[in-house]
Amino acid sequence: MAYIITIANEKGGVSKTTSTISLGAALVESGSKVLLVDLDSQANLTLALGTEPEKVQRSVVNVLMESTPMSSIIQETGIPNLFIAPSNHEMGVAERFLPTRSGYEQLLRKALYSLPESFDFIIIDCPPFMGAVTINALTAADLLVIPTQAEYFSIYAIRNMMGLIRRVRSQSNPTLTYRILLTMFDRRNRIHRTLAEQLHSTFANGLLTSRVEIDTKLRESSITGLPIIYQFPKSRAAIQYRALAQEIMEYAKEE
Amino acid sequence: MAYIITIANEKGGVSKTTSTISLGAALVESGSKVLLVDLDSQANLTLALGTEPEKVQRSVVNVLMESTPMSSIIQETGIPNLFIAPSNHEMGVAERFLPTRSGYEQLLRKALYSLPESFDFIIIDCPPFMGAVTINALTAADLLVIPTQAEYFSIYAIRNMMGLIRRVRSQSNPTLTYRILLTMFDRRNRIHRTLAEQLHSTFANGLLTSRVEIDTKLRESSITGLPIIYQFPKSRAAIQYRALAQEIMEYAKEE
Ligand SMILES: Nc1ncnc2c1ncn2[C@@H]1O[C@H](COP(=O)(O)OP(=O)(O)OP(=O)(O)O)[C@@H](O)[C@H]1O
Ligand SMILES: Nc1ncnc2c1ncn2[C@@H]1O[C@H](COP(=O)(O)OP(=O)(O)OP(=O)(O)O)[C@@H](O)[C@H]1O
Ligand SMILES: [Mg+2]
Ligand SMILES: [Mg+2]
Repeated sequence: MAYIITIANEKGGVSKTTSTISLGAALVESGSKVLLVDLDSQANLTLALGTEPEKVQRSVVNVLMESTPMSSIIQETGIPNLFIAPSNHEMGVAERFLPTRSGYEQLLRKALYSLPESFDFIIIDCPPFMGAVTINALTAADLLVIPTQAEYFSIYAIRNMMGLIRRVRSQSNPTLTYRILLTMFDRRNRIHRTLAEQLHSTFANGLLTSRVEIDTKLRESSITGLPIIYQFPKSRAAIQYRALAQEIMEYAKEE
Repeated sequence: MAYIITIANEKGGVSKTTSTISLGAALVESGSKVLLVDLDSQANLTLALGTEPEKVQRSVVNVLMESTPMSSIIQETGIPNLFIAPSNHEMGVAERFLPTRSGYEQLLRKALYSLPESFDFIIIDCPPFMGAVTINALTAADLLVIPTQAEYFSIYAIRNMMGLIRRVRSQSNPTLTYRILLTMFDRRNRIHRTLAEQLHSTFANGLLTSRVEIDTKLRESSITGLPIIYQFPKSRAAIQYRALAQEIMEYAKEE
């Protein structure tokens, strides 16, 4: 049974998509078979792995709205053992009409549980919106990773998210656990250092030990369609996402 | 009649909220009376101006869903001539149920047009989601300002937005015009410089002359609840947002 990781935060631009790709590739590098699932109508994950979202005929939207089997929409990425379930700009349709179906929050979990292929990890990238689509991802998750910047609005968003986690635990996923990932961290910035300490004292064990610092090479790799660990294997970001992959693998083993 | 500016981009974290506050304050400083409207369920605009969203009983949600008069929810901000129509975390409800009402996209425009008070400018902050709430803001707008970073996913988002602008023009707001604002620009970064040139050659006059560079003082001012031009009046960001205000005032005069 695959270990399912959801990457979500209502706050926009906190490195959800970048973390999904980078962590996925680092897990593949250490020998795992990984499926990445794009739930965002922006389809940045699909785009970053080299597929033009406009050209995607069948996507996760069909899986959620028409019970299309997930395995029929999975594509290769050109990187062995890394696969993607792509999104396209129809995802807004799912956001609007899913809530009209009873039990809608379980649709993604059912689709992932009935996959014939065996993956070691499934990582789900979410839109910056806490609607029906993200609730599906929280219901399906073994672990919720919340990327956050050490900035005021991002930290405020975590507080809000705690309420949603409690609700999902009581309604559809009692074993949902979360871990916070500090991203885009600039150690030279006083605000970043102060707010990172605040995160540490507020969340203690809820915060992953691994953190990802600002690294402009991540911007370059999103343009070329290659995950950072392949494009710049010795970069600071590649090293830090490998450490994150190790920590996540340890965490998954303990579960 | 107030000049209505909508600040929107599906891409998250491109400085929509920061630009709304900073531009609003710079317009007030040059003698205008300004209303800021928070349409985001994150309610970062409301929070940044010192109001705890959990304590907001009546918000823009009531205006959209129950035809509450806009003037009855407008609050002062402590800065003379700067007012706010606050949001709270119920805005997700509007996102879900507005589309069931025919003509739903005109609700915000009607509410703003029937305001008894006279404002010179109304600036609307949007969530990073192109749903019913953002469509209301596009329908109400005289000018759409699209903040963007000089980064790959942000620029891709602009391409998508052009389709939505065409649709809104043909359905509910024929005179909608847009201008792109380059934000969080780091002139030392090669990717930023290259992609900024690309933006210039692709969009030419569609790009505002003013640009806002990376300035950590903006992070500080979002914590204290004071717009940058009051907290750090001589900072680079304060100077750049004042220049933006001048350019917008020129543009509004020509219309
Ligand atoms: N550690 C980092 N250092 C430098 N740039 C980064 C880093 N992580 C992400 N970025 C860049 O920051 C921007 C935002 O990241 P990304 O798009 O992954 O965030 P997101 O949370 O997925 O955004 P959205 O809310 O729009 O889905 C992107 O342009 C990305 O290339
Ligand atoms: N020019 C700038 N220099 C440095 N930091 C900035 C700048 N503009 C915005 N920021 C910071 O970047 C983060 C993102 O900005 P902001 O929250 O305004 O973006 P947004 O587009 O409103 O995000 P969302 O999509 O979540 O609504 C905030 O923490 C803000 O303080
Ligand atoms: Mg993303
Ligand atoms: Mg915002």
